[in-house]
Amino acid sequence: RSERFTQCCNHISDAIDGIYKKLARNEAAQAYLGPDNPEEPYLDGINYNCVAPGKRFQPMSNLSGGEKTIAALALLFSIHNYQPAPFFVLDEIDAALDNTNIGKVASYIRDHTTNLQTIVISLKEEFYGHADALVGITPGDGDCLVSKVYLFDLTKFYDK
Amino acid sequence: RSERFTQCCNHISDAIDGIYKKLARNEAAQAYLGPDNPEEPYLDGINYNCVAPGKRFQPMSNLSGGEKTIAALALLFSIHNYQPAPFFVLDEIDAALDNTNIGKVASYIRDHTTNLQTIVISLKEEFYGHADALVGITPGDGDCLVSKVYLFDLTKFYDK
Amino acid sequence: SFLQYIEMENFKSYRGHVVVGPLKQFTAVIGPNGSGKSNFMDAISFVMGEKTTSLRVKRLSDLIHGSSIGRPVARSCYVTAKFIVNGEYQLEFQRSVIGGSSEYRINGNSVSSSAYLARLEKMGINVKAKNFLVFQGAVENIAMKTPKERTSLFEEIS
Amino acid sequence: SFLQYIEMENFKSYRGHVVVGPLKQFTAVIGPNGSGKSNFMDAISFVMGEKTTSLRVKRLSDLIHGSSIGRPVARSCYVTAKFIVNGEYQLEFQRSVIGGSSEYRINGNSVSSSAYLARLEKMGINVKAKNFLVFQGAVENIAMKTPKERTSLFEEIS
Ligand SMILES: Nc1ncnc2c1ncn2[C@@H]1O[C@H](COP(=O)(O)OP(=O)(O)OP(=O)(O)O)[C@@H](O)[C@H]1O
Ligand SMILES: Nc1ncnc2c1ncn2[C@@H]1O[C@H](COP(=O)(O)OP(=O)(O)OP(=O)(O)O)[C@@H](O)[C@H]1O
Ligand SMILES: [Mg+2]
Ligand SMILES: [Mg+2]
Repeated sequence: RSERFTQCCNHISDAIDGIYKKLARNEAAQAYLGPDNPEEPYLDGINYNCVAPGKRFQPMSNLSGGEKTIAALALLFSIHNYQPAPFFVLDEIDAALDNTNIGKVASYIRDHTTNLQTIVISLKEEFYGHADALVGITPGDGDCLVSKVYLFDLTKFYDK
Repeated sequence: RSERFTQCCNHISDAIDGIYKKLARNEAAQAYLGPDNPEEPYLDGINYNCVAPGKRFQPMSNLSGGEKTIAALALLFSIHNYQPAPFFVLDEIDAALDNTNIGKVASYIRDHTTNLQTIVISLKEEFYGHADALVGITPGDGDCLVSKVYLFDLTKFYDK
Repeated sequence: SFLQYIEMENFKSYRGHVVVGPLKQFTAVIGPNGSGKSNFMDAISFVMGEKTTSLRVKRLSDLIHGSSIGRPVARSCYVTAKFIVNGEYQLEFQRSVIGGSSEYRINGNSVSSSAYLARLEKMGINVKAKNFLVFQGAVENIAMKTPKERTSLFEEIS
Repeated sequence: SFLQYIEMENFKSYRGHVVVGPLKQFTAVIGPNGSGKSNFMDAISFVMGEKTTSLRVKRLSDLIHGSSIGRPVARSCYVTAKFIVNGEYQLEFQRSVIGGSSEYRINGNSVSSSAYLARLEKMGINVKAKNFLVFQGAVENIAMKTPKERTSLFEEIS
């Protein structure tokens, strides 16, 4: 049991720096993940620290809203690297991201996630414009909300 | 003391329905604010309920992210109506709003807040495009983050 | 495996029988505020075994269409997830609310909840691992967990 | 009264002496992630009397430029808010961090914190009333307070 835990921990901490660099598209970005107590990792906590591109090492609580979102996605994709779920559902993860970071996240999803299917909910064209298909949901008539669903296959419209 | 409380409560509950209708630009929108215990309001809680346009009365926890943001702004502007602060600072309040609701909030700020100065932080052109002036902040060089500030007076560019 | 279709029957704001799909490698769900986008995510989370508090309701019966205004249109609702496995055969998971409790089916055969969840886990789907569903407003918290919380997350995954 | 300028001296990511303004009736602050927009809001909140936990720091000295990487550039920092009242005269509020504590000035004269906050309250500015500052990510919570929380909010306002 503790062997599997250590293996999981090592796998994710090896992967996370590379994933964070790819997500931020910047070799200067750094991510560290490791146990407080390397002898017996499952007894203590696991620390996570990101150094945003162009910045220096500081506590995670100093990060801005957008920087925290990128750090969170790096961790999520690193966990997937160890234990791949077949699909992700991400509800408005782009809310705190500026357009540059939205572009980076969208191209990471497109280029670096081969065995992963992604379903995102988004209000921003800069994000959902990268999708293969759009599921449009609109409110229909009724006493209470009735959701109507439309499907657009975008792969028909542009040559990928 | 309790007299002032009751007066405050009555003032805000009288104002909130009208403000919510103006914010949602829809006469079907309804907002209710009132004490649990009308005899002695300060002893109990104060209930707040919104009926989003096109919907029926339901608990506030059923509202979607965007609907909650509009309900929150209606309350904020109603409190201002009773006890006006000279200015507001709103940090990315548009994060959960779709473009239609962003337009509604921006025009409410422009048209209905005479004695209120508003400073918003936003990533969305659909929102900051309505401002009189833009304060642009960019990261400069340095060991740690150094914020550089630029100012654009937009009133010079378009006829209001 | 690949999630191809989600079918809903009287689930939250989806009235009657509604089929969403075929889904692609990268699918985006769009629409105005309050139209039912997060309800669609609740449908996927529900059929993957998520508990009611993560679905923004207090009781399972609140998931039935119309119960938000106290007038449920039916006594039950269900969601079916249709997967294609290795490009060949279809694998269907169905979870329904009947009366006040859940029923589970795999390819139409009724199974226990533990068999259902075990079969999902074999595909890498484990809602307790919180490694594939990111709910609205929750993304930043993933990075801000305490070291102890992270340890228990890794324990669940390994 | 109208907030015309915010002046900062070594406050958070603002190095040296930085003046922002003139501000207008409707001013928007824009810029990339992590550039210092919320730090600007922290400057306004700080000079209006907000406590350190709402400014995302543990100690007042963390507000000094450079302390985020353990290398503060100075022993103090300050923020000045310059108002125009009734279109005529200027009213300046200044709050600074010197050593580990705050100092307060109105129009250049040193005052106690209670005199400072009382003068702000006369203008309708009361940070305890939470009625004019909405921090990043906090807007939805305003509508979702419990009835009891709403009562204490109204008590503070009235
Ligand atoms: N059982 C139900 N039957 C019918 N409607 C329901 C039911 N449960 C919730 N709803 C409705 O669903 C709406 C919320 O939908 P949802 O949260 O999916 O919106 P959304 O599209 O995600 O919006 P946003 O973009 O603001 O996040 C509520 O207004 C509520 O009335
Ligand atoms: N005392 C300080 N000195 C220098 N830099 C600091 C100090 N305190 C915080 N910072 C920096 O400020 C940055 C955060 O800035 P801020 O939260 O204002 O970003 P933002 O523009 O609001 O971004 P977002 O759009 O993502 O919300 C951090 O990266 C941190 O390094
Ligand atoms: Mg939603
Ligand atoms: Mg910010």
